Amino acid sequence: MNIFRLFGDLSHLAAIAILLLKIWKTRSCAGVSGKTQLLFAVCFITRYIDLFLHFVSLYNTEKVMKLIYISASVFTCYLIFFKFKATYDGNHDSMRAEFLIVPAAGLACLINTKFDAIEILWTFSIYLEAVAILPQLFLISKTGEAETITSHYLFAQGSYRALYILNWIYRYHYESHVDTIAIVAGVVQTILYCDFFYLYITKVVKGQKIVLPA
Amino acid sequence: KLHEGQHDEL
Repeated sequence: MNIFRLFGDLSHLAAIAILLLKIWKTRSCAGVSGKTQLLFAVCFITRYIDLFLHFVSLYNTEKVMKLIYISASVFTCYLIFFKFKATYDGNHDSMRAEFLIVPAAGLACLINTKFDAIEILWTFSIYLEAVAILPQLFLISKTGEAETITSHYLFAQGSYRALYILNWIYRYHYESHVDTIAIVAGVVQTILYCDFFYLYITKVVKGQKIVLPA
Repeated sequence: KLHEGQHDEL
């Protein structure tokens, strides 16, 4: 474990917590893409499937973190699609998730480190995570604005994989560890946030709201 | 060194 990966995981936890708090406190999921949250839930379940297969006692933080990610993302989907369904902005959350899932699944079958079920699921989860935020960014571009709390959520969510890139540089240099598939997908994922990062740093930090087109 | 395909990150 290194400082970049530690802060990356903390940033990821923060993002999940910020979104849960926003929906729970405001009792509304306006401005939140339910599709992105569904895709994240699929990512966690397919990536941490080992938790369900050979359940090992919760002997380390990693197992606990995996369970937190899975349960928090499923609970977020429950809040969006059931509890606060009336506030779900289905009209603007209109990006076709199939256009993200099918290519990720196809690519996972073509480019992977080992052609076995667990590895293909892990690879699918990595590819899907890289594009899972697109419905959320699409929704913001359709509504033309983002609530400040949602901007903080997006900043934490984007920072997590950006920090993981630093972690991969660190591990390459000190541990000669390379996980090419995760690195390439992580770079693509972070690039997708660049536009938002620019708006966040030039606007939200100064107390303004993000309004599109900028 | 991790054996092939083992991923030790979240």
